[in-house]
Amino acid sequence: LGGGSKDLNATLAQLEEVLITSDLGVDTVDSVLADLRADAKAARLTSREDITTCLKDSLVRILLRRGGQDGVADLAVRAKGEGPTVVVVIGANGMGKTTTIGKLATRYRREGKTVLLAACDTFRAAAVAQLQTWGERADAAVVVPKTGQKSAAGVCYDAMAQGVRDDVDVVIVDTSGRLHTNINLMGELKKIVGVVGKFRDGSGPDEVLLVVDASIGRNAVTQARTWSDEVGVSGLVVTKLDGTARAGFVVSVVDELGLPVKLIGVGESVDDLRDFDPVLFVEGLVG
Amino acid sequence: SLAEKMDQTVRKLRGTDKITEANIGGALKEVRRSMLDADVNLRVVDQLIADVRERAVGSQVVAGVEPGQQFIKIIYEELTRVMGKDAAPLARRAAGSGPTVVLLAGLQGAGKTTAAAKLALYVLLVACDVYRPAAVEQLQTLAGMIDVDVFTADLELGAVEIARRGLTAAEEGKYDTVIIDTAGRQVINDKLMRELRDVKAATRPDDTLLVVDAMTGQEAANLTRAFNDSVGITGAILTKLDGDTRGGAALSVQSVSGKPIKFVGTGEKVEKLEPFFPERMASRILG
Ligand SMILES: Nc1nc2c(ncn2[C@@H]2O[C@H](COP(=O)(O)OP(=O)(O)OP(=O)(O)O)[C@@H](O)[C@H]2O)c(=O)[nH]1
Ligand SMILES: Nc1nc2c(ncn2[C@@H]2O[C@H](COP(=O)(O)OP(=O)(O)OP(=O)(O)O)[C@@H](O)[C@H]2O)c(=O)[nH]1
Ligand SMILES: [Mg+2]
Ligand SMILES: [Mg+2]
Repeated sequence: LGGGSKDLNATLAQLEEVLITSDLGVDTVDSVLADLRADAKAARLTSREDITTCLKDSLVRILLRRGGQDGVADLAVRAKGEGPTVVVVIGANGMGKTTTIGKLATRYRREGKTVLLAACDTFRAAAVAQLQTWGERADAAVVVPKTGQKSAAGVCYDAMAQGVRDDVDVVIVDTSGRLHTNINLMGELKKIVGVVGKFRDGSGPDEVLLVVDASIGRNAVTQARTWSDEVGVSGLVVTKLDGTARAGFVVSVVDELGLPVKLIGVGESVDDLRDFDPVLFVEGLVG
Repeated sequence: SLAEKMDQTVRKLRGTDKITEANIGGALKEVRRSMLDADVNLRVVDQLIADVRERAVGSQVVAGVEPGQQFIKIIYEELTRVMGKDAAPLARRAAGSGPTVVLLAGLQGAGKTTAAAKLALYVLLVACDVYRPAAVEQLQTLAGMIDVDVFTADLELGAVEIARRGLTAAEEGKYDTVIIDTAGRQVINDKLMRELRDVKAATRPDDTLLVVDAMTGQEAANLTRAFNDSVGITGAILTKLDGDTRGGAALSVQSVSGKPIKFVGTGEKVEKLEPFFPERMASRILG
């Protein structure tokens, strides 16, 4: 096992189990534990406590170094007079996009900002009605598809036009769930993002947030990589962290792709949205 | 693919007449890594590896069979053994003994409401999600597409009372099957787990199906155990298999509960439901 005391090996074996069952993935676990073995030997750490603390510190360092300034990855804000800040929310089916938008809209409203929601899921049953309910809860206007309007990009266009005309502070775009393997839906998303660019001399949305459920396994890394390559992702939202899942994929995504985690969802109510805290997160991961 | 990674093993085994721990040790490690990468739960993987080792080590290399191929065949057989030999059908009550009742349960966003519509034949759907915005409307819209009836009642009555009344309506309306859609819930939410037990007690389902997202990581084993211990399941539906996730969650679900996956979801449209085929899933997981 690369040399080291019996205690070190026993502790590393236990930690390997903890990290694997937290969904860090074998490759990430191997590299993290290799570094931990080296650090522990260099610092002559032998107790399980000290070695675990060393692990947590190094995981937090990864999340801070790769995940944004001081680990506090704020949401982008457009300068005054430059039109609305635009946040496009994407992700696989059922991850929590629509609910996160409801919570985020409420947060912006509490900061005194005006918010417009774009209901660009023109496919799924009752998707628009769901977003409208959240719009009412958050006190945000909602632009919905016109009767028979199937084009998600078309709805986005209408929302941007209204947002610019009414000088709204923030436009949040809800999109339908989509798997990164669906080429047609990927094309649809690129169109939506392109529409935003039409209203601001070609520059894209201020945020493209990829929403991922905490219980997802290694596929989360593939999703992040694919969407990042295809449309550009500015940050991650990890939802359902109020459950037992620990979202270990975050470590791989942040380390390998340098994507910051901006927000976390911890429940189904309007207040269940928090900023990402790397220290608390690692505490939950390693225990 | 795993088969390619096993080339080393195959070369080692060529010219030998017995599979020993020495000559398959490396291969077993490779299989373990691959299954963890496919999101199979750690404990389930370790049990599988132990079973494979027991069968393979000491076994004579069959004349005329490539030893590496024989080894892969053992892995594949152990996998399918866990996943059941044949497709398992939906429970069906004898004619004249009232409607067959199917209860759907699972985490948030797994695909329960969509699955309810997919399972519909001569069915009454009962809308028992009293929490999610527009949940009832979603089920009604899906049902409307396939001309199936939905029983709804005032949300204030609560899930248990709605389920009870839905069952009465089914008996009076001579429906031959009732499918009960419930709200997504986390296993550590005691109040909601109790609600689910109460819905089950009130409706005595012939099938209680756990709906699980195929992308679920290590947590698949925990959530299955929790739902099975707390409520009792008779089978599962694995959704979103139209993506590129390998779906190791399938193995975890079946291994932990001892119950079969009965159906798989292969898309968002209502016709995208197929019976579960163990061998197909085994190949997919092994990659
Ligand atoms: N427990 C918990 N549930 C959540 C959280 N975020 C969302 N949900 C629930 O997850 C389910 C799916 O949420 P949606 O907002 O509809 O997800 P979506 O990504 O918009 O889904 P699609 O549009 O169908 O792809 C709902 O039942 C939400 O209430 C969270 O942080 N914790
Ligand atoms: N690609 C794909 N999407 C699916 C499949 N099954 C369901 N979905 C989608 O997954 C999302 C969640 O489905 P729902 O039926 O709302 O899930 P749910 O379990 O009822 O969610 P809650 O009631 O909020 O707990 C929707 O966007 C569905 O269209 C599937 O097999 N493949
Ligand atoms: Mg949505
Ligand atoms: Mg539902």
